[in-house]
Amino acid sequence: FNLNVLIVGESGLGKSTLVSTLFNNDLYPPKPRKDPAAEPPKTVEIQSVTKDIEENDVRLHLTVIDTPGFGDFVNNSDSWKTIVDYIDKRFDNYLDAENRVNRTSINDTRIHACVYFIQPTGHSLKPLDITVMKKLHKKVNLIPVIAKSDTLTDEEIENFKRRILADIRHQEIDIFAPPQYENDDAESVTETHEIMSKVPFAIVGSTQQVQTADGRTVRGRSYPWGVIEVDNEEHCDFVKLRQLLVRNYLEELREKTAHTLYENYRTEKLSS
Amino acid sequence: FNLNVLIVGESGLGKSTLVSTLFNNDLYPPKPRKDPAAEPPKTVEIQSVTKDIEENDVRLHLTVIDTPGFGDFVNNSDSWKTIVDYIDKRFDNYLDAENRVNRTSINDTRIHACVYFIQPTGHSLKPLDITVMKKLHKKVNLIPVIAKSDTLTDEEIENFKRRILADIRHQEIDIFAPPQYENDDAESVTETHEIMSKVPFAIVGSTQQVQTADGRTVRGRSYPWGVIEVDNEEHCDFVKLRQLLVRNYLEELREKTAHTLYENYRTEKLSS
Ligand SMILES: Nc1nc2c(ncn2[C@@H]2O[C@H](COP(=O)(O)OP(=O)(O)O)[C@@H](O)[C@H]2O)c(=O)[nH]1
Ligand SMILES: Nc1nc2c(ncn2[C@@H]2O[C@H](COP(=O)(O)OP(=O)(O)O)[C@@H](O)[C@H]2O)c(=O)[nH]1
Repeated sequence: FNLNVLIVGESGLGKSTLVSTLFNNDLYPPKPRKDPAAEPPKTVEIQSVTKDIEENDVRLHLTVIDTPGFGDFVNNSDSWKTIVDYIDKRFDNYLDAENRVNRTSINDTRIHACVYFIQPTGHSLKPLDITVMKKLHKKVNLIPVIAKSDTLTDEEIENFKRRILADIRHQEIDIFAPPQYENDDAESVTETHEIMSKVPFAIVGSTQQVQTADGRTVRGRSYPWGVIEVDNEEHCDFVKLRQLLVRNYLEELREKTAHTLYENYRTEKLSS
Repeated sequence: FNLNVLIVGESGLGKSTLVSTLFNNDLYPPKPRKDPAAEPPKTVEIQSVTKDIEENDVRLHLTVIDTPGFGDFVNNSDSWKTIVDYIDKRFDNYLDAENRVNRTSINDTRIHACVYFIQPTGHSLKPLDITVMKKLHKKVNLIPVIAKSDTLTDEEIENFKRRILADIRHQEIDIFAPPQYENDDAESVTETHEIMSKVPFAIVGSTQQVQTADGRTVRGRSYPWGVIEVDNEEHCDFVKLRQLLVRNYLEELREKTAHTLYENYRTEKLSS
């Protein structure tokens, strides 16, 4: 059961932390301390980590693909190219594998979801966000999240989400939504609505165990003025993101990739 | 008594809020809600607001210059140009005024300080920060601050400050420090050290009055997990920034601008 997730966002938005939080273990080795004399990278890189994890008795062969350098340059005009090429290459590999004589067990390395990190400015999407999301939304299931949402008060999050969704609608950007079927039972309709009404998810990540004021030990961030709890739905939407990715819509993400995004790519490629 | 302060940083780092917090009143009119269909600006703009304020019985003719658009484009290679041109133009105006026959009362519009907002990534300075600070540091008193520092825990702030200062030293960027004199009394040496040991100031801004858990009403930000107090030095360095700008080093900022930065500019200009 392959799940390939692409993580996109500028440096310092808590991407590595979120990945470790999602899979409840430090997926990445600790980052080396940056030497001030070190030359920063000149192009966007692709880094991928694979791990077998178990979720609800489902064994997942999880690959997380990070994109260090994205959005970090003075000039980010080409930031998206490396990423689009990478997604296309996975489609091409699948196309080749499908065309072989022996294709009983194709290794599915296509990207099933792209988590896009939005900087918590409080205003709305940045030009770079819009540019990149428009390059990606037809090729991958796009899941925008508000990074480091503990920067924003509840009221600011509500306004920010509204403005982001207005930008997304205005720019005609497709973001992932699970298909709804006529015969869905009431419970699953409600559950879908509960998860999707929180999009874009306001997330907080942490692998640190901290003490709350009332003595509980939780994953969170400890400030002089209080402790934010990652798994507390009153504090952020982390739980919802996790449910979407590895519990409720795992199948939908893979199917939409295989039956819609890949097929569209294949059709375009073969007819050009 | 003129004080002209330039505010530089990308959108959403809390610059307008900080300006209003510094001068304890809403210096800017409330921002209009951005229409998603609105075309974002294509170049960096200069916006300036002037107000007479009173500080410690000193009447200040304060001008705050904002730079909307800075750092907000996909390609920010020219982000600094408008700002450097603006600073140079103030120097040129002063040069012209100095050369007139009647120069008894020159209006000093030179920039006395530039507060540079660093995004709280937790890592270190971004390429844009370094590029811009190097363009500005010989022309204006540079005061770097960590924006929205309530995003970072105390430990993260300490590490971040250390890495920023290492970058600044390595890149040979001059940041404002008040001159120290042989005959300074012990109290002023201690006071200088207390303020300067906090650079870059980790700031938080807010003009909202909120209730703390123990019932006090303070300027701050109210989160579900706690209230951060702007004027509480255990929570952030806002008080230190304010002391530097409008209390302790007001004279030093104006003198260094007049006697060093302006004179260097004048010498370069007249000898080229
Ligand atoms: N406020 C806040 N800080 C976070 C969060 N997640 C990570 N951080 C901190 O942000 C800094 C950068 O995190 P990192 O995961 O390395 O970001 P990346 O560069 O996007 O991979 C570190 O100091 C983290 O502890 C979060 O949800 N909220
Ligand atoms: N977490 C945090 N948010 C802040 C702070 N100051 C302002 N904000 C919020 O950040 C958002 C953008 O602030 P604004 O002052 O308009 O930023 P500007 O674009 O740099 O002028 C608003 O929602 C503010 O309430 C701060 O110190 N900490």
